[in-house]
Amino acid sequence: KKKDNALLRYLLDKDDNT
Amino acid sequence: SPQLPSQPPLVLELLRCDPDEMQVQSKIMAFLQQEQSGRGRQEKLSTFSLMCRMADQTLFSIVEWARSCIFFKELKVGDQMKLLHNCWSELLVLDHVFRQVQHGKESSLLLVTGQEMDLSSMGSQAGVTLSGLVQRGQVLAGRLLTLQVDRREVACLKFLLLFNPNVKLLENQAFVESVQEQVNGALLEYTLCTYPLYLDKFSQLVMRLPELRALSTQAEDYLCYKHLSGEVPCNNLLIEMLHAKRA
Repeated sequence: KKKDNALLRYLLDKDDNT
Repeated sequence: SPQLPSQPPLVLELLRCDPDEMQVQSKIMAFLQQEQSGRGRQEKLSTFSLMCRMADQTLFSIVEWARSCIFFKELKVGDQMKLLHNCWSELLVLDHVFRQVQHGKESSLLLVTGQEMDLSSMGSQAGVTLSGLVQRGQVLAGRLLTLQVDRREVACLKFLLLFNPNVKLLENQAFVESVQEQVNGALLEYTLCTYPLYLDKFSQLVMRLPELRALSTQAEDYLCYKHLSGEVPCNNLLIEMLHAKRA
């Protein structure tokens, strides 16, 4: 089972909300 | 570097995505100094631990680079993660190796912080495995130096590593394949128009990629081993990437 890479997801996701 | 009007526009576009090296250097240097000042004077970090921190901070700049890149922005976060999981160590190794190409000295390493590290003293500090990895990096840097690789070509190689069509379970596989093809085509065209007397430069460059992958796999194995023996600083991007790929 793959562990979610939370830090990477955060880095890629940030600023992209609006 | 050569400035010919016939350069493929895509190559220039890829080059434009490259971060400012001095900016990355000072950011990482400032981070490490701040971290060191928060630590007691007695607790001096080992060379290996310092290298891990540098690699970790370099990874942050690699993610920043990818995020700002043409093509990459068009992918969903899920695909972006899969691509980065696949190639983070290759991008780190290429970053390191190309810095050594620019440094052009066999006796020392140029670190991402701009500091120079003497290689003659490395053997005793680093141990056999790490010294061997560094040495393989130097061999690869030597090959790229012989090929007279330039910044634009390296910008293309980074994209070829990032947009790897062999990555499994991508939502937008076709897009990744098309980027790989476009970049391959642009690199071929670039080498032919910029180095017209050097007909196999493209294939010579592309042949370095499997060598780079082999080296990065070895480096990952080494990191994994160090991590399992509790020697890698925890809670960082480096370890997260290692977990994601190996899990």
